Amino acid sequence: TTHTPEFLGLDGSNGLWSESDGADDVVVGVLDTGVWPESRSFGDEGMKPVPSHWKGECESGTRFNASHCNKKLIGARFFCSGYEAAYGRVNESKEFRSPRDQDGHGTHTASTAAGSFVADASLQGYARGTARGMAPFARVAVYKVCWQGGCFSSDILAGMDHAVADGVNVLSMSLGGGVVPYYRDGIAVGAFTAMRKGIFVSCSAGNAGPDPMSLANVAPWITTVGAGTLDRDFPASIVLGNRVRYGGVSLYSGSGLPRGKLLPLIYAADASNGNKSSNLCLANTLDERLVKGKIVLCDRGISARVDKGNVVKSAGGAGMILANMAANGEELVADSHLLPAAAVGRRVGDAIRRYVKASRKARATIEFEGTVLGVKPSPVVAAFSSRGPSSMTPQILKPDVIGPGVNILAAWTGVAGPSEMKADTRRVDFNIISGTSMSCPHVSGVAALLKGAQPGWSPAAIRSALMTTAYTVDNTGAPLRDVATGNDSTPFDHGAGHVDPQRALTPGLVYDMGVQDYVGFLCALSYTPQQIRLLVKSNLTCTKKARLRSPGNLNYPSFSVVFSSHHDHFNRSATVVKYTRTVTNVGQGASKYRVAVSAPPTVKITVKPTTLSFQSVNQKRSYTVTFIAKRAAPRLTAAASFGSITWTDGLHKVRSPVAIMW
Amino acid sequence: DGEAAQTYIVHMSKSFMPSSFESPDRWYSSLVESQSQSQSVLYNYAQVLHGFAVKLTLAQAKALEKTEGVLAVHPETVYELH
Repeated sequence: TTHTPEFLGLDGSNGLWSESDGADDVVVGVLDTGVWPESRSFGDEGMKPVPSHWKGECESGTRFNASHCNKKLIGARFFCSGYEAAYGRVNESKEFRSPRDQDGHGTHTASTAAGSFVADASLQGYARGTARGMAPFARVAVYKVCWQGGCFSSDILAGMDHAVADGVNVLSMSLGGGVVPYYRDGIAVGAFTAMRKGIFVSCSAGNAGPDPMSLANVAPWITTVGAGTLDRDFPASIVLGNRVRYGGVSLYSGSGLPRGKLLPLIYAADASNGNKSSNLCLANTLDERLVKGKIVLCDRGISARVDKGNVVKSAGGAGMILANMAANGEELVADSHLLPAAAVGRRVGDAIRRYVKASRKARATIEFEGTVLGVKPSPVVAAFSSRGPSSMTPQILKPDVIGPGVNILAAWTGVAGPSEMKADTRRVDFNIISGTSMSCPHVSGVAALLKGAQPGWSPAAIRSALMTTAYTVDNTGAPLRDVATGNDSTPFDHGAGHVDPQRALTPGLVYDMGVQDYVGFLCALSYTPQQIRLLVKSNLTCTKKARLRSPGNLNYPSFSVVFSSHHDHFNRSATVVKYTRTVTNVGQGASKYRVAVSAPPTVKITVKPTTLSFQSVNQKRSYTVTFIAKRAAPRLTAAASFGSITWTDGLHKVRSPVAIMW
Repeated sequence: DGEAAQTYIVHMSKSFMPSSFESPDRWYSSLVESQSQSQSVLYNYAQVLHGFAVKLTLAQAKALEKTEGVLAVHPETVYELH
């Protein structure tokens, strides 16, 4: 990517960068749509020999053989037996039956995590700069498990099975499904073993925001990554016939609209061929006679944004303005449309809709203004980023963190256009796309750097470092905002906050965990021994010692409290919740930490003890947090309050977000 | 439809493997053959779980679930890119 290293503070040669020694012994496994090996992002110039622990292979198939691998791309496998069992044999004239990436998604995510340096990268001039992954010297191993018909759990499990055996150190998975019990969820089942073997697993949180409880990949042994914006934008101005100018975004790079000339503007709802959904510019809904030569205002929703542009283009439209609805708020996601087009937020969309309605001869033009940096405020939580609380285990706060996931430039396949549509015959080396799929590999790459710098840290320790050092204010100094509402975002939106790689290198304290902790968590969920065995893969019983008092008692770096009007099954009043945590000193030897609590007015939070003293590195100290509801459940059933618990020694700030629900 | 086949993930307990089998893979194959002559194991899993993936009818899956050594038989699910 061309700007996220700077945005994440990874552009210097000190700190995490030098401490990790480039993380060149670290292998990032990416389960996705495969890889385009000819991309310069997978060049291996100057790279050291393949790590000796590596057991992976490069498998042959359609237009792919072992010679496509090198010292950067050290593994490439494909898994299609589950897919073929459902759909029949892969049609090799339409889809590569090999690790080669048809789609572009896998090439994009792999290069984001660990792509090599590529000078002068851009998408047709947009976002120009030197592209690189977050861990540019780490190795990449791709496991193609997603095909045109989806990603089948039998293939995903096979990919994970091989990734573990091959010796990956980090697993990056930008995919997900519905929420099911952990023992039935292939990703959670596979990730448990990976975690047990010391592999850090990061997964995308999903793009089902801003609806609450819309998260995927919520198992506590997985790091769940939401998406935020960068301080980069691709502005386009919409100039109306009344001379009012509005801001939008666009990645359009063609010949543009006639200079200095306003074209007729029509709202798609007024250009229907009889279909009621024409406002959304769905296929076969526009009347060509009404659209031809005009700029068409389309509402966002239902179909892909680029598809709407194609519908307008096919109907003879000269351009498109794509206006957000309430669900997307002011979020501006730029697309590489096939016709001159710009996206605008809801407020601007409403203003343009009003203008069109009020004007008999509505006119407009779009002016494309390239790339700008330094946008404020940023980061902002993306509207599409899935939100907590976790519907599976509300006592575990998810997502864990957010990372850059909006308008991300990274490498692309050689067989698909930047809009990903069949009709798009353009071919580009890099593409700009958005999603939690894009934020996940950022965190995977940062985790690879941390793994390089701190090889002894467990996956839980790495996640803890990422979470407790994450920041919650934007580049204006104000609390992080949610672009869907314009309001401050909450830990249900951003988790612990936005990742801060340099600070994650020196977290001071970590909330460490191992298999036994997770077993205690599963026991607290009242899973049967057989269900636990499906995850843990060994015989275990939930002894009194092993069982946590509640799932929220897991040694997690965040707190999620659920008050209820009932007594819990230990007959304790559920208006008092008590959690214990144990922190491990990973800073300098002797240190003394003091606690600072930020509590919502409705809840009393007490921490005991209030100071933690350490004499040596790796020493552990425990503390207890008591949450007491000051009043009965608020009338609103979805009511939630938020706070934080921060331990400081003057040098480090170890911050845990707190979410409280009734 | 009990006759429509789909892929199942079969979780096994290796401790139940009869000594006559040289490897879990052979054991899994024999279990599948006992349910269906026309189907074969799609994948054997050795790391992330002990077990295999196989395409079966619902009736065959239910019968397999009752076999000694089988911990669970879960229908395959489809995930999507984010």
